[in-house]
Amino acid sequence: LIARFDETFAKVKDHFEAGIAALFPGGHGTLKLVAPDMLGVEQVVGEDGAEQVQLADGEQPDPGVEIVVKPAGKPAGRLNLLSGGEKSLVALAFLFALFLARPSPFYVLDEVEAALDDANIVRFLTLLNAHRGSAQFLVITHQVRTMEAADVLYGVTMAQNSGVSTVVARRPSGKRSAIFAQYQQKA
Amino acid sequence: LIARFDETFAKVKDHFEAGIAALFPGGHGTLKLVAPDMLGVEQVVGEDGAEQVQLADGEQPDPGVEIVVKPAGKPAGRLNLLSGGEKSLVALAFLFALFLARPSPFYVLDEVEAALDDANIVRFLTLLNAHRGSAQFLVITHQVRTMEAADVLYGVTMAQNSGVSTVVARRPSGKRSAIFAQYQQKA
Amino acid sequence: MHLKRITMKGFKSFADRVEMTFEPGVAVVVGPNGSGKSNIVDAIMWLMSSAPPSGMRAETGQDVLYLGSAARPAAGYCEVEAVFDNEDQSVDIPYTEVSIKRRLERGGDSTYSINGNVVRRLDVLELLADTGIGKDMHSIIGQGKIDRLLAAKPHDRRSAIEEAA
Amino acid sequence: MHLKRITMKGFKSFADRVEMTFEPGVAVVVGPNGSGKSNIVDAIMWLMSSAPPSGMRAETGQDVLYLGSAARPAAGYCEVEAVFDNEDQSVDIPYTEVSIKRRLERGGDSTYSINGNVVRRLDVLELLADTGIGKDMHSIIGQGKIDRLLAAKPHDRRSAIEEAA
Ligand SMILES: Nc1ncnc2c1ncn2[C@@H]1O[C@H](COP(=O)(O)OP(=O)(O)OP(=O)(O)O)[C@@H](O)[C@H]1O
Ligand SMILES: Nc1ncnc2c1ncn2[C@@H]1O[C@H](COP(=O)(O)OP(=O)(O)OP(=O)(O)O)[C@@H](O)[C@H]1O
Ligand SMILES: [Mg+2]
Ligand SMILES: [Mg+2]
Repeated sequence: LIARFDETFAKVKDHFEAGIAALFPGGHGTLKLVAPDMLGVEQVVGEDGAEQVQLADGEQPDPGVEIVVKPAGKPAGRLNLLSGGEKSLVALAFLFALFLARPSPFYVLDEVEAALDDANIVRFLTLLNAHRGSAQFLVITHQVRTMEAADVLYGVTMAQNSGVSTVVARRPSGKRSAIFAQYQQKA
Repeated sequence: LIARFDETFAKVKDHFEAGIAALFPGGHGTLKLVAPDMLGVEQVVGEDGAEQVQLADGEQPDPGVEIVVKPAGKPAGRLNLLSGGEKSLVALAFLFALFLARPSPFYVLDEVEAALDDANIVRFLTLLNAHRGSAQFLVITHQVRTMEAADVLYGVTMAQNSGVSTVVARRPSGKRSAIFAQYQQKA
Repeated sequence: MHLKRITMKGFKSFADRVEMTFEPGVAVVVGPNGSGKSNIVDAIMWLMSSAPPSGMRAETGQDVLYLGSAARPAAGYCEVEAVFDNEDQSVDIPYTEVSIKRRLERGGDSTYSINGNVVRRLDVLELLADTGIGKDMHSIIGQGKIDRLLAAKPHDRRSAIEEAA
Repeated sequence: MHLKRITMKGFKSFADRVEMTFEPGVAVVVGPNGSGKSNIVDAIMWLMSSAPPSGMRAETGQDVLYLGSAARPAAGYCEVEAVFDNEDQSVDIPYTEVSIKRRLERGGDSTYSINGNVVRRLDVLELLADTGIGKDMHSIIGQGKIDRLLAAKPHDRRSAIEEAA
């Protein structure tokens, strides 16, 4: 089990580093295994006299996963220094790294880009576009740029004060926005 | 002190009801005083034999304030039924009701309309506009419609990868958007 | 394996039967505040995950039933179905199409079925586990939940990776 | 009484001195993610409220000092000043302009001053209480905090109204 975790961790880490490079031009980030959370652990002295940590029930606790991100020109480290939009981008990089390590038949993203400015919405959509061929995405949004990225658009409405939802599907107008056409050529 | 609370509560309630009527066309909402939270209270029997609640230290706990909102055509009551955008609107109605009851020299709103759709952003801005003359607002946003409502615009930037913020003020282009011109005539 | 369609009836604001068909690629859902977009996500969570009612913004299991209004009575039952394309036989079941359904009667319990055969909830969760839709449903990011991943403890992030292993 | 200007230096990403002048009406602040918009709100909270460091997204009091980068050393001190117009004498102080300032030295303590006179933190908070900027700063809604008001308990909403009384 540990061997499989290590292998998957290495994959997620690689994908995360690539995701951060795409979302934070000039910046970098990585995942680190860190000493387990000290809640509920005891310090015991092993036979060899070295200090070890173990869970109250004698198990060795597993190391946790720490996220480290450094946007270009900014102080490194702690996640709590990041802005609202920067935090959303880091979370998206981590999610897409998980998706790549273990693909799922479909993904649902409910207003995940609400805190992003225009330039970062385009970076998010470029990341989304890179996976368009290999998975299904259901993306809920109020952002016009995200609507332009759709293969198919669903409009959810309630007839005047009815309180009952209906859904209408429609093909987006032929013009998938220029941003994606440009991306398609690159990909 | 209680008399002052009752008077202020009545004012906040009136403003809240008006705010909900403006933000939820066809809907209504109000504020209610509700039995105090039963945490830390004891049931005691008074001299007259009737059951009373009192705080562990013998004080009578004050009633709390409950928010009740019913959008048009929808089930009444519980706040947790509301959508993300509906919750933001209710919170804004409550805030503006507090502002009206006790004006402050200035207000700061940091991306409060991030969850709103276009029509509700306009309703929020109409509410904001109604107070424009009597207070100062510092509104942080990524929404274009909100930028159009500005008397003055501040652009915050960091020179390429410098990590150091600078601020540039500029007058918005003369055209405060048509939405507000229309509002101004009505007001 | 990909998702072909989702059908909802009597679930939250979907009083009438609504069907959404899907193709591979990006489907974008738009609509006014309060129109029912996040209720679709709740329907998917209700059908496919082991989350408690709070995972679908409900206090009790019965809260997902259409509550009714002045103009229309409350629903007596609700039903959500998802149909997957299994041409690639990624799910070890001898069908080219896999349908998963959950039905709840008001005041009663839920019944689950796979391709029309009544099964237990556990059977549905095990079927989905093979497909990569993990127990913790990391492939579904609810509204306002994007930042929760960063706020999680290092140990929780580890279990997200363990699930992907 | 209204806010005339805010000045920041050495506070978070405002390494260089930055001044923002205000007039009555609506000032809208825009800029890319991470450019420093919410840091302005933190500066106002740091100067005018009694909130702990977590109210300004900081772990310790020293976290608000500009941390520096490869190209530039960390700040040795930070200073935030707000100047109010008091023409209407709404604040009982014999000046037509009221300046409030807070300065923090790295490794040291904060000093507060009103119109150049060193005062205690309590004096600043009492001065502001007269103006309607309550202790709990309900007039400042930080990023992502709009929904907290609804999630609050009925008792907390009561205290928000009591403060307005
Ligand atoms: N059991 C139920 N019966 C009827 N209506 C319900 C039920 N549960 C929730 N609703 C209604 O569904 C609406 C919320 O829908 P939802 O959260 O999906 O909106 P949304 O489209 O995601 O909006 P937003 O853009 O604001 O996030 C509420 O207005 C609520 O009244
Ligand atoms: N003490 C500090 N010294 C230097 N830089 C800091 C300090 N504290 C925070 N920062 C930087 O400030 C930036 C965040 O700024 P802020 O939260 O104001 O962004 P914002 O403009 O509000 O962005 P968003 O639109 O995403 O909300 C971070 O990138 C962080 O590195
Ligand atoms: Mg929603
Ligand atoms: Mg911000």
